[in-house]
Parts: sequence; structure tokens; C-alpha cells
Amino acid sequence: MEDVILGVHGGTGLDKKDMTPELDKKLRAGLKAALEAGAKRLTEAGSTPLDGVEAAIRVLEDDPHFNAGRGAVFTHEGRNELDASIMEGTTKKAGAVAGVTVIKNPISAARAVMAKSKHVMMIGRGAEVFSTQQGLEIVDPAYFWTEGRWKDIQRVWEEEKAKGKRADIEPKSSTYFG
Amino acid sequence: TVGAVARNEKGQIAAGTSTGGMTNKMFGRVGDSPIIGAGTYAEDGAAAVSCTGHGEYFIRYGVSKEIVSLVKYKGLSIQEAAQEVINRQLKDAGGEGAAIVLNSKGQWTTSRNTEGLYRGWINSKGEITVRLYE
Repeated sequence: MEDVILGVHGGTGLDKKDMTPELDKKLRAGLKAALEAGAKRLTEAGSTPLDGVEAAIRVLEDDPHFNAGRGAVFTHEGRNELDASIMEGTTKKAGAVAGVTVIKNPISAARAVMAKSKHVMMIGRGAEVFSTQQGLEIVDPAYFWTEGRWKDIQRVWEEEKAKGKRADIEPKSSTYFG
Repeated sequence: TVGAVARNEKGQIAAGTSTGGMTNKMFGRVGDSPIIGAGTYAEDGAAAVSCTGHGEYFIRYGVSKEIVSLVKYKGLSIQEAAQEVINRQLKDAGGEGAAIVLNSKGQWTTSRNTEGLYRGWINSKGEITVRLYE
């Protein structure tokens, strides 16, 4: 494929047999919206590839059908812990955040770490405090709750309860990655 | 997991990845998405890469940097490099996942060893293509 200016992915997703026409439509719409937002930002005067990447990913983070931001899966403890990173190829500057729970758009936090700190990665509370100081949007952890993901973790808990032990951490299929 | 790769008319490129991780992960578990060289990497002249999949494998195999290194040092095309890493090294090790790759010339490829990969791309004419399993 030639002449591409922006590409996105939304994970490896469900097994095909589990896909519904309704979800298929929503996923395609989400990817298209991300491409449009990223390309629009990318082609504005003075923009950089980083701008396009951030704009596209923010759309996917805000879409509850993808495992990032609002559609994030749950931990064993029933929380949403988010990770993100960004890197630009000219100077090889990079930024990342891990284990954050209240930052609405972790990709913007990763970019802030890259651009506004002397570090590459921040985790947990430190990343959240830094993001707050940088003026990024902070949300209640409940913002990331979605019914489908909640049902997923409940199924795991029920399986563990039935077996009397913690479920195997090894994923059984790509559905675990959202 | 979601991700993006982009380039401008100067051939500058960038990559990013964001995720909620894997269902039932342990408190404090970190996957490959925030690890530079595992889930995300970009280098002008070589490639920009964003990955998705079973993070523990992507960390151990340094997947995104490995793809870039094969392009940079071995002269492989981005298609060859992505296939080598995702569908040989990673697959042989039992790691499931995928990568999207874009280079400074606007060449784009994806590689996966899973049934699906939700993905899309847009060219300089504004033409959009979206694929899930096909």
C-alpha cells in the first residue's frame, strides 16, 4: 500500500464468529472517525505526525467499543488501569504513562510526558498528578466503566469462584485483549 | 488496544498506542503498549510501528523495535520485517498479536497472527479504507 498518511488499529478483537452486524458497523464507524480526525489534524498548517497520531487515538479512546480509554477492560480487582505511549521518529523523543486511572485520554498524557518533562515514562499517581498539572482532562474512574467489559470480568470471577482459584492469567483467545 | 502511525510530506513519522490492557490482569500489571520498543516505536527513514496483542510476548521480543531494526539494518521491506516478527518469531513463541507499520515513503502494511485486526488507513487523497477480518 502506497501514499498512506495515517493508519490506525483498534486491536485484534473478537473471534469472527462472535461478531454481530451491529458491532461491526460501530467498529468501522469508529475507525473511520479516528482516521478523519487524525488526517484533519495532520493536514493543518504547522501540524506534525504526532498531532495526527494523538488526534486519531483520542477518538478511539473516547469510543467505548475499543479497549482503550472509555472502553478499557477490567483488572482482576475490577478497576480500569490504562497505559499509553507515543514516539516521533525524527528526534526519537518518546513519552509514556502506565497504570493510570483518572486521565480521560492517556495518549495526551504520554505526549505531555514526552514534551513537558525530562522523562520518558511516568506511572500511577505520579503520572496522574503530572497530567493534572499540565491541564489534561481528569475524570472519575467510573467514566471508564462499560457494561460489556463489566460482564466480561464478572464471567471471570464466576469461573474463579467455581474453580476455587484464580483464573489462568494466560489469555484463552484474542478476546482478552479487547 | 488502539494505535496510530502517521507521516507528513517531509517523511517525518510518528507512532502511538493506548490500551486498557488485558481482561483480569493483575493490579499493577503493565503490558507492551507503554513500553517504547515493545508496543510502540518510530524512526524516520525506517518505520513507525504500533502493536496490539499479548503484551508479555511483545515486551520480551521487543516487537516494534525489532521490526524497525530489520528494516534499518537488514534492508527488509516493511512487509517482510513485519511478517518475520509477527508471523515467525512471535508466532513460533506462542505470542498472539499484530502490528501496523508505516514508513517515511507512505508505504503501509499490517501483519497479524490472529483472526482479526481492526484497522484502517487514509491516503493523501483522503481515501479511507477500513478492515476488520478481511
